[in-house]
Amino acid sequence: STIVLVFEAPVAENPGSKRGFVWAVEKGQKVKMGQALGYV
Amino acid sequence: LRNALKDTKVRWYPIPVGLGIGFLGLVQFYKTQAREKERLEREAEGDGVRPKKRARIRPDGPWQVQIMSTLPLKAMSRLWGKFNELTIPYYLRVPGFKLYAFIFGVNLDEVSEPDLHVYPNLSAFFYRTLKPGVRPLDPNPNALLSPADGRVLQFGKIEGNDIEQVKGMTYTIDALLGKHTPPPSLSDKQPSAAHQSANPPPKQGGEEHISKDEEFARVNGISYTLPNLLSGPDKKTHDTKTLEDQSATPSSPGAVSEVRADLALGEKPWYALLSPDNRTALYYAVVYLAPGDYHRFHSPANWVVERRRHFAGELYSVSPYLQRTLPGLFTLNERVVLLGRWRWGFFSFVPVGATNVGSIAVNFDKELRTNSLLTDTAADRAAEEAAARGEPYAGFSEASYAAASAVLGGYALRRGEEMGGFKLG
Repeated sequence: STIVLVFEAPVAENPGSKRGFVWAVEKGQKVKMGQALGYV
Repeated sequence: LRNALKDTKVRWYPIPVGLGIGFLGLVQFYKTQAREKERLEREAEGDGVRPKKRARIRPDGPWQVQIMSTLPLKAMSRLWGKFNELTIPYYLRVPGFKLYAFIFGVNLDEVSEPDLHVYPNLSAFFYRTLKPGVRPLDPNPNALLSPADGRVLQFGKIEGNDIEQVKGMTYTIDALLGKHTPPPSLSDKQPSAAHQSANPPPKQGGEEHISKDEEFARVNGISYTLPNLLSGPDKKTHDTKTLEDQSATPSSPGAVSEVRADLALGEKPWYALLSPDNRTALYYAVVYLAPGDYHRFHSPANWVVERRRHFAGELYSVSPYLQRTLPGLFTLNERVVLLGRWRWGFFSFVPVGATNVGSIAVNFDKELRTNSLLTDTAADRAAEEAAARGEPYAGFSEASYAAASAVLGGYALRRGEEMGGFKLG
């Protein structure tokens, strides 16, 4: 089975800036429920 | 030849069973091919009584995909579900489930029920719950949480209408979510009885009573409408025809009301949702749940789900191999699209079914039935009716949760809250 999330989030103004949505996972990474996929 | 036939002694030899089964399989495959071809030809001409049926979606791809597309996947899924609902003899349960756990890597220490005898069949074991505390939520309130155990297959930003081309995975957001139609605004219906009991009206004398929903909306920065606006002069009513069809207020907060989705209302591209100053963008993530994973899913954030769209599609396998091989796989499979909003704007959650895990359960939506003959026939009937009216069929049936909360216009979900899950068959 699969779950797809599609959502609106703020854009990081420039690479490395703290504001905006930043991913916290890698492709193919195993995750557990409740683990962060990214941060706004 | 007559003498040979008459005089030759008849002797029987056993043939390998596999050969027999292979032969029967081939005969059956040939018959289904012929029958399918004949049916499609008949549909293409239309039988004169009913309008031409919409051509069944035929995915292209390598020969494995062609073969899969001829298989009765939904029927197989239902059969698989029925098989897994057979009660396992009591003493076989523990060794059976331990074998399953060994093969698929299930961590039995995390299962909430220590005595595996409790699970009467594999279907019940598959939908197991976990011990409290074994899945701590990320402490950062700004974190978007993984909705389930699994593997992140893809993630990224959505440019325009196309979801980013990632290793052969191409599909448009319209195909996945259905066309964007304006969400139902807060209706002028009276809040449901259950809602009123949960949220007593403000006390007289100026003492303001903040209902749970208002509290939830305020704390999480989610738009909402104050209850007294519902009866005040500047009450906002939505003037779309479909919504006016909602004649009766459902009796329980979780109940849904059917809206006719095949009326395309005010469609706009999804990226029209974004703030004009480009300060927000649409993102997506795909999490694949392997057979041994915990198969209940939870809310990744605090959000309000306003409506759901049920696409009664096919049930191709969603294994990583097929995801790589079959572009647009998710737009073909049965799925439930939950649409809503969170602090930063639009939010959607799409569980996608597969052959071995066909049913999707949503806890707060008792009326939703997936992978069932009923929904298939309903979908076909809706398609035919739309075709008869000469209107496009949107491909899904939509239901609104606006009645769940008059203030939020939908159902409030808190981060980490269990939303439902995938069931076998």
